[in-house]
Amino acid sequence: AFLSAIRMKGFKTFARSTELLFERGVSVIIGPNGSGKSNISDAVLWALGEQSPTSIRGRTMQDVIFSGSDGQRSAAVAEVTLLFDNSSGVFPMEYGEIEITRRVARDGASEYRINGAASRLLDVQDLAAAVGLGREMHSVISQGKVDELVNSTPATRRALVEDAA
Amino acid sequence: AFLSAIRMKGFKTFARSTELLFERGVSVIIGPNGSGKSNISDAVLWALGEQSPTSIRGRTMQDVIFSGSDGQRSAAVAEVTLLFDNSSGVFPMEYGEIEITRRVARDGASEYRINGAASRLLDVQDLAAAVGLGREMHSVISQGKVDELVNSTPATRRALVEDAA
Amino acid sequence: IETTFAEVFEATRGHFEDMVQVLFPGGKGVLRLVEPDPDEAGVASEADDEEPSDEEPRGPGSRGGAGIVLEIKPPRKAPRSMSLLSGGEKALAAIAFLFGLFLARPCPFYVLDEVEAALDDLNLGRFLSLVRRYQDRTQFIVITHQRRTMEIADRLYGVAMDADGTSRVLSRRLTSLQEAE
Amino acid sequence: IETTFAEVFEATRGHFEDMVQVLFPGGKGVLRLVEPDPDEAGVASEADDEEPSDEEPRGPGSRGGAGIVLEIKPPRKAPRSMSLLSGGEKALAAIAFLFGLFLARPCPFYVLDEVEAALDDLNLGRFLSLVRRYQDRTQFIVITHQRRTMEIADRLYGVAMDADGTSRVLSRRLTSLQEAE
Ligand SMILES: Nc1ncnc2c1ncn2[C@@H]1O[C@H](COP(=O)(O)OP(=O)(O)OP(=O)(O)O)[C@@H](O)[C@H]1O
Ligand SMILES: Nc1ncnc2c1ncn2[C@@H]1O[C@H](COP(=O)(O)OP(=O)(O)OP(=O)(O)O)[C@@H](O)[C@H]1O
Ligand SMILES: [Mg+2]
Ligand SMILES: [Mg+2]
Repeated sequence: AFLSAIRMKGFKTFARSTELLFERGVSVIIGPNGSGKSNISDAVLWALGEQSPTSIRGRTMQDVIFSGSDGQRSAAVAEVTLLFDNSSGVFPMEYGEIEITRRVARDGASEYRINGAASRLLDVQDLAAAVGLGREMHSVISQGKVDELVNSTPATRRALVEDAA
Repeated sequence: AFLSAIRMKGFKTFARSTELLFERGVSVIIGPNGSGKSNISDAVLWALGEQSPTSIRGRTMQDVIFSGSDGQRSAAVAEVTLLFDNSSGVFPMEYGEIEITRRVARDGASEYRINGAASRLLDVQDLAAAVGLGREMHSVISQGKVDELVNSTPATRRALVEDAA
Repeated sequence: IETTFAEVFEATRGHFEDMVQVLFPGGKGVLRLVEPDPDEAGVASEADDEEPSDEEPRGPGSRGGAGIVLEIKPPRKAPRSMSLLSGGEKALAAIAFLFGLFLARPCPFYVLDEVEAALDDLNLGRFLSLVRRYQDRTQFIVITHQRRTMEIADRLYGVAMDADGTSRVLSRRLTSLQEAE
Repeated sequence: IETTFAEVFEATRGHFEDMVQVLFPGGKGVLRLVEPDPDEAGVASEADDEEPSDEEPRGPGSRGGAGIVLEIKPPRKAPRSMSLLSGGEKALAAIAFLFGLFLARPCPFYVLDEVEAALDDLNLGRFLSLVRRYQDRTQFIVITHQRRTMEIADRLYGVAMDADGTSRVLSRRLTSLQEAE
């Protein structure tokens, strides 16, 4: 299984509809400071059900909604879709492709969809957990956070191994 | 005024007596990971009276004493001397050179000397404060800590400006 | 299908020790289980083991269970508190643990945001060799400012801030690395 | 000789705004005083000002006094919470504040340990131009892994780990930059 696409609209600096297509192997994202690279990483965490705004550098959950720039009005909604190739059947679903969508509006209500069907946060978290991405989501290492694995508590490190089990 | 020399012995990885001579302008320190560069920055903070072991990555104050390696026995004492040029009279003392020495032994007792005379921590801190290096010691920015100025509280930032005043 | 914590821990431990051989040649890495200590600040050291707490039930079967402690002895140095390690050494140790977990239980993808920023040339090369070694077994999405990291990409994505203050993405294959800069 | 907090703050504020022009051309920087709020997490935003706390006496004359809030509006973007800034933007904002303080009240020396690690090429150049601009007014001791930072050195020091596991220092003038590598 692998992440085959990320689609974002109204998410942080990705005001306009954006699609990134990935393949297996090594994909490298580059660009100037503040261009939006780490925002892509935040989008992946967020779409997989991240519940703590500080983990994606915000103070509230609505901080992910594009809040305007010199050249664009702010957005009313933020939406991210992750598309996973599931030809190896790693995800416990019958589909060859798994599409996870998360959406939030200014009033704060988050919606989730799995392959188009309205779902709960728990369903998304279960799906992520099935491929080893537990609540710690250790497979996404945010900027400046690589040291955490070394600085964290023995209990946190245990949680990572438990997620994998 | 400027820092004209740093002498270390038994301080972290600087087991043997080491002297770095500086001049005005830009001095750049390079070297591989773990070679001892940040330990030099820790030595400066420590000699100026740093009281929090975590600010220099230790858990106790004795963590600065060279604790041995594959090729060297551990040291009993750590000592650092900072030599300042004072020809511009920035330091409130009559000397053209100011020498600050700090020393700690395994039992934990720290000794301070200013121009050879036994002194108290407070005397060293007063001297540092006189040149704008207050308790926050903002002129020494440790590795990974540059963001602190942005992440810290409004009160901390105020303290930096108060130190300067 | 269900594996126990003990099995995954053992596998992680073995792989972590191997990864330390790659990232700290001549050094040594250890993963240990220790009784949970609510006061433990998270830094591995002998001292922690001497101060067991009575406030929480102990043993791997208890809620929370035994914690995992990481210890690294870089080559030529004596083992000591992890907090004293350098920026590069800490990043390397974390990368060793991550790859140890990966080899024990691979995730389908990894997003690594500037994890190699603190590494010197030699260590950067060791890290990149690990990414290349396992690129057929999982997907790596790497965010970087480092030229040498760009060089191992199968596919390169350039992100830019447009004139209107929003992000824009350009995606190129590695053959157009020159154009991407 | 004694200067008041207000004088130093005003000087810092003016210089900080100038530094933001250098580091974020087309952007804007603001330093403001706000009433102390014990709950404030330290991130500047309008919301904080709307939640004054009653637990601590207020006003610049009170113990602690008014706190200093930093706000940066990068070019083309709308101003928003500092926590959302990128790694490079945060480092630049911190450097702007540091140089603002320096211009208001110079310290005799600055030790900068890898403060430019998160900066892209363009911003690294802006940071280095500041160090060069003020190198006659104070002493800079810079620890770095970046080649371009080495290039502005008057004097270069190489630190190495010896075979016996202890540090050794070699000091060279910049003309021997080639040898130092
Ligand atoms: N909701 C939002 N609306 C508009 N802009 C936002 C929003 N959230 C974050 N941003 C902006 O996104 C930018 C940060 O982007 P990001 O962290 O992705 O940069 P980056 O490419 O990783 O840069 P660096 O190389 O410095 O790490 C900041 O300027 C921030 O103000
Ligand atoms: N008391 C001590 N005795 C012996 N070694 C010590 C002591 N304290 C710290 N060290 C060692 O010093 C090393 C860290 O050195 P330092 O942080 O100066 O490296 P660095 O050159 O800054 O590397 P980097 O480029 O990765 O930041 C670690 O290996 C650590 O174990
Ligand atoms: Mg980033
Ligand atoms: Mg260092």
